[in-house]
Amino acid sequence: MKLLKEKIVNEGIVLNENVLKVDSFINHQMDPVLMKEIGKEFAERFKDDKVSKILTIESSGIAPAIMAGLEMGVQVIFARKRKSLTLTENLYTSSVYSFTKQESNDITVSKQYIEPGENVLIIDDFLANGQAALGLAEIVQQAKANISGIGVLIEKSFQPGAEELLAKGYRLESLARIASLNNKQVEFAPER
Amino acid sequence: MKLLKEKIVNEGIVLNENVLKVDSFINHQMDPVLMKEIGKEFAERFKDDKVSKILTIESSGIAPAIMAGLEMGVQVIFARKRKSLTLTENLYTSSVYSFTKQESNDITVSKQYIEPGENVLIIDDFLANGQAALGLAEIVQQAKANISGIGVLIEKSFQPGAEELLAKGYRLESLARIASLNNKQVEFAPER
Ligand SMILES: Nc1nc2c(ncn2[C@@H]2O[C@H](COP(=O)(O)OP(=O)(O)O)[C@@H](OP(=O)(O)OP(=O)(O)O)[C@H]2O)c(=O)[nH]1
Ligand SMILES: Nc1nc2c(ncn2[C@@H]2O[C@H](COP(=O)(O)OP(=O)(O)O)[C@@H](OP(=O)(O)OP(=O)(O)O)[C@H]2O)c(=O)[nH]1
Repeated sequence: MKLLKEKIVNEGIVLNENVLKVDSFINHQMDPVLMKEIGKEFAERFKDDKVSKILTIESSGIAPAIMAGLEMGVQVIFARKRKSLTLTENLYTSSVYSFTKQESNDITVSKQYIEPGENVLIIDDFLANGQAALGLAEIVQQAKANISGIGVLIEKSFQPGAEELLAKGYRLESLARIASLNNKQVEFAPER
Repeated sequence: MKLLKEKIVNEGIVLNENVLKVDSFINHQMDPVLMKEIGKEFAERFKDDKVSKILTIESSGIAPAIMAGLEMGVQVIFARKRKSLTLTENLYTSSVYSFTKQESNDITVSKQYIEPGENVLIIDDFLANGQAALGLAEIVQQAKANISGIGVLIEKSFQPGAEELLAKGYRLESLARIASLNNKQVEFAPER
């Protein structure tokens, strides 16, 4: 997606060979116009998939997911990583491992909001090791719903997440693919 | 706001005299059309205030805030409650007390995204004890920016947050005001 790649080039900061900082438009400050365009892009890519629900995870997935939901006319759920005042019973749970923190944590979604047989589009901001996306996919499976696909804003192709999702047979739509962050430089990989 | 009050009546669940569950359209599943309308409502109420930035806090504030940002043509920042991979330096911080958890936690915003003299609209989902809103306001003050106002989706008028914000001289726009949750019933308070 051209606009997203331009934002990455103009505003992204390569912190090191593994991490791209995009706090100015995705992860802390959010650009509403960019998010709207991202929503339209996902709507276009998944227009023939009869998507009935969007599933994302707090926090950075929310803005792109809500815009995609608006474009596609479907409700949007965000999985929780932490206890909430009201999300306490009747839950799907999956365990997500963090390589950085070297620990697992549960993510939760209420059983009420994904029905068996639904077509669920999973959306998140980064795809790196893929554990969050796999955790969300596992929840959709627990709900006996279908995974229409996984949409991510930025795929770090030099990390294993993308290949792992593709190997499981999921459709993956990455709006930008980063082959490398070496030499303080963003090198994009081509569209699949 | 009529649409919001209708959603509360039709889908809200009074858990007890202090807590209204709105997981089906705000706090877990999110209704994109409702969020869009909320964005338009805030844009209308603050149209003469030359708002230059919207500030919210993860997670439930993000969806209404991004829609308001889209309608008002401004960037949207979400304060973080927890450490993030990239939000590590050059930060405004304020301490937010939780009466429920009986503990304080820091919320953070990068200094880069609020300039002195900006007109900042603070948006959040619930206004109860008001500590989160006060923490966000304190950050805007640290940045030497102006608080155009505080916009909340649901004000629980039987809790002290609203009065505390008004006593400090802030403009408060509550899209729904709840006078009571007694007897498993939502009783609205009139618009101010
Ligand atoms: N800016 C940036 N972030 C990256 C990059 N690679 C991974 N991340 C994010 O860092 C967090 C890493 O999460 P961990 O669970 O610790 O995973 P990991 O060590 O196995 O990669 C995730 O944020 P998250 O859970 O999605 O957090 P939130 O932003 O939604 O709160 C992920 O999206 C990168 O190159 N740049
Ligand atoms: N559903 C519901 N939530 C309420 C109600 N009253 C307060 N809350 C939410 O509960 C959380 C209370 O936070 P605490 O910081 O523990 O505050 P408190 O005990 O002083 O009220 C906040 O969620 P938060 O930090 O905004 O969490 P998040 O949803 O953004 O993750 C607040 O918005 C209510 O009647 N119904």
